[in-house]
Amino acid sequence: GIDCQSGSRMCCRQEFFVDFREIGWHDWIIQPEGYAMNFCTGQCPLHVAGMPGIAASFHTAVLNLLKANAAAGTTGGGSCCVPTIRHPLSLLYYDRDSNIVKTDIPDMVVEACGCS
Amino acid sequence: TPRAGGQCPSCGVPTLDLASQRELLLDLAKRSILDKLHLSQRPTRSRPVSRAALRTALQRLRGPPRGTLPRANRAQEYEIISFAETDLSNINQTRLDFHFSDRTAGGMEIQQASLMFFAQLPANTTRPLKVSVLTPGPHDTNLTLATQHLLEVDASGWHQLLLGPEAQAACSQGHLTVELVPEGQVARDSVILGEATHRPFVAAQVRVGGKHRVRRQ
Repeated sequence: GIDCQSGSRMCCRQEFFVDFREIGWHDWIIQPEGYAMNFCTGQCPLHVAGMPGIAASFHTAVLNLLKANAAAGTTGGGSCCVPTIRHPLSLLYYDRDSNIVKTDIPDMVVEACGCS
Repeated sequence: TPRAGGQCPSCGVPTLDLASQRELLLDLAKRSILDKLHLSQRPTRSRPVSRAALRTALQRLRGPPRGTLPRANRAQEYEIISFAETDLSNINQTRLDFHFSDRTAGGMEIQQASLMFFAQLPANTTRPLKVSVLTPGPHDTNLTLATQHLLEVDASGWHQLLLGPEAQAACSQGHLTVELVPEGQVARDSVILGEATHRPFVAAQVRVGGKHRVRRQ
């Protein structure tokens, strides 16, 4: 995966950190201090679409599914910049009754992006 | 990717200025977390939580303190179940003897022990039951009363009593004696059953090695 640099147009991972204190959520979320809601952005020109090694395994299946269903997604001939590696977000927070709850939310943090 | 007067290349929506884009992303993050936690809105706490409780939760979140062995290879732990030798000659007083053989070289440390017994009562009756733990005297002389519990047995069936440190010490020394005496009017037949299918037993969690081994480490 490629991390976005200023000015790059290629499919990349854009880091975006949500500070719980900034949004006023630090009183009920104990840990962590924030959430790395990274996202994928940028273009996938044809010569990059389906580049082996980056996203092929994960998205080959999706593409075949789309082909099989002849979904519109492929008619444009483009491909999408999508997450290829994701991690859970582990939260420790107070619920309504002031119980301390620990939860692992799967697939919340994007670690890498690729062209489908 | 902001472009002058352009559109978002992938969804076609007109590009936002950076401040509105940031607002949108923050809102998206909030919604995403609340959805995954199945919450319609952020919880507001009804009452404060002590810092000690918070500290304990944080320690648990971080896993065992550094330097401690993982549970798997700490001193070996196992469970002993000892079925009672029962003396039911007197229906109003049941004496149970439990024997624990210590086959391990390092001695055994009882972590927890509970007594299980089957009580049989006529329907819709309750009986107070006095449970006495007897331990041998200092020079292995006759038994002395160590602790006493009063239970309210309110139904027929299996009942459990968690045994205290005195009983646990007796188990680790190999022999525990318990006396069960129903209180109230004299019963026509025994409250405590002792035949094979309902024999009282003690289940004890044991750690091999006990304290001195730790010291040696």
